[in-house]
Amino acid sequence: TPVCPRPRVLLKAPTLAEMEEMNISEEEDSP
Amino acid sequence: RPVNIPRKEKDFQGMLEYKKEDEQKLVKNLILGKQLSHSVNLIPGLPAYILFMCVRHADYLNDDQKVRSLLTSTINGIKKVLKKRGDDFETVSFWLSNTCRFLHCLKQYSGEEGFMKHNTPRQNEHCLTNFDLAEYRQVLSDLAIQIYQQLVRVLENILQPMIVSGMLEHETIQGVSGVKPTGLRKRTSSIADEGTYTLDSIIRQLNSFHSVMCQHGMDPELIKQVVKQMFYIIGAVTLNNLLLRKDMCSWSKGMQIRYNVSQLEEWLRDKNLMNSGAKETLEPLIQAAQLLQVKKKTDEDAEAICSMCNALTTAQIVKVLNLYTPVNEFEERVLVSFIRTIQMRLRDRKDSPQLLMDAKHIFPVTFPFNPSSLALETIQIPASLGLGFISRV
Repeated sequence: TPVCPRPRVLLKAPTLAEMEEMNISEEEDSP
Repeated sequence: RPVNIPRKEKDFQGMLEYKKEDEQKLVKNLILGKQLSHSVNLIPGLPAYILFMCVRHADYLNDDQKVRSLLTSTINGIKKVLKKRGDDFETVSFWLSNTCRFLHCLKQYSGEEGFMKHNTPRQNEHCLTNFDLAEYRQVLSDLAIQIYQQLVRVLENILQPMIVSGMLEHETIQGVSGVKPTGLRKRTSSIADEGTYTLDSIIRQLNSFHSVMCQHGMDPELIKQVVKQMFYIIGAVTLNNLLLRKDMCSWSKGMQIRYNVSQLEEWLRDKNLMNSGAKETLEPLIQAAQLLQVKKKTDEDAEAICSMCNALTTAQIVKVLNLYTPVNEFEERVLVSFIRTIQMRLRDRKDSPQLLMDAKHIFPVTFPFNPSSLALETIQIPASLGLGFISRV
């Protein structure tokens, strides 16, 4: 019996490298 | 006045509810705040379970933004703490263990059959219902690789200064070298006797690393990989120094090295790590030590050496033979003609011309799936974590 009857929605994730870039720009933005 | 009615554990669903505006406080208190890595009374992997139970609640609410935001803040928080305290073995070991546990939770409760084989029926009820977090699992796996590499750099920095002294210079077998008066030798009990590390210092350091990793609940398969990497570093640094120092190439040093290697093997046996592949990484060093001890005169000796030293390159074998220095009247210098014979015998080997081992080499790491039998609904959050703003659901 399938435990989860509903198909789940795939949450798209940025890659670790993309997250790093986002993080760097955040840090640059902050005073 | 509200009355706090205690609930039975079976009433909990293994989720943790928090307000969106408390997300940063959650990350701050759980990841960036107190040094949980140095706490001894926590359930191993507790931060990972807490974060996963928060993800479960956001998934239950079908709030994709809340899930995404928590996962991003968690990953950035872990990276931040490792940037701040990334040279502390306990911190790095703790977050490697927790990142892996978090990754295992995301698999164990993903709803994918392959990851549910060992789940109890109750655990199956706790699977994520709305979101497939496979892409975030990949990001966490990449993060775990980064943390693993950081852990290797940290332990390398700690071990590096001990290796030459403990594995090569310090003599624990009394009276074999014939060069130093034995009565003047230092005691071997202290970790750094006048700046000198002994084999005992190395063993104690290995014990310390191992105990920290166990305390943090690091996956046993991952501990094996860390230990294999540590042994590789010890073997490579020792061999490289032996290949550069004439005073380390004698019969008695061969004896000392073999004794030291046997102690390291004993340590592996004691920790039940003989199947980690760690011992095999010492093979080039073991063979170099044997090479220092075998007879090096006849054609038969040459043949024996060539078949014995299959983990050493021709350049390394020839170098050891060239550096070999008799320290007493029972030993003889290796004749140039013998070295020529060895070179002739090995000319078809086509091995690399490199003399030194790459001591910075890191074996590829894997994180085999390791589901937990812990029931999420039983997990309680110690007040000391300062997470009073989240509630069990």
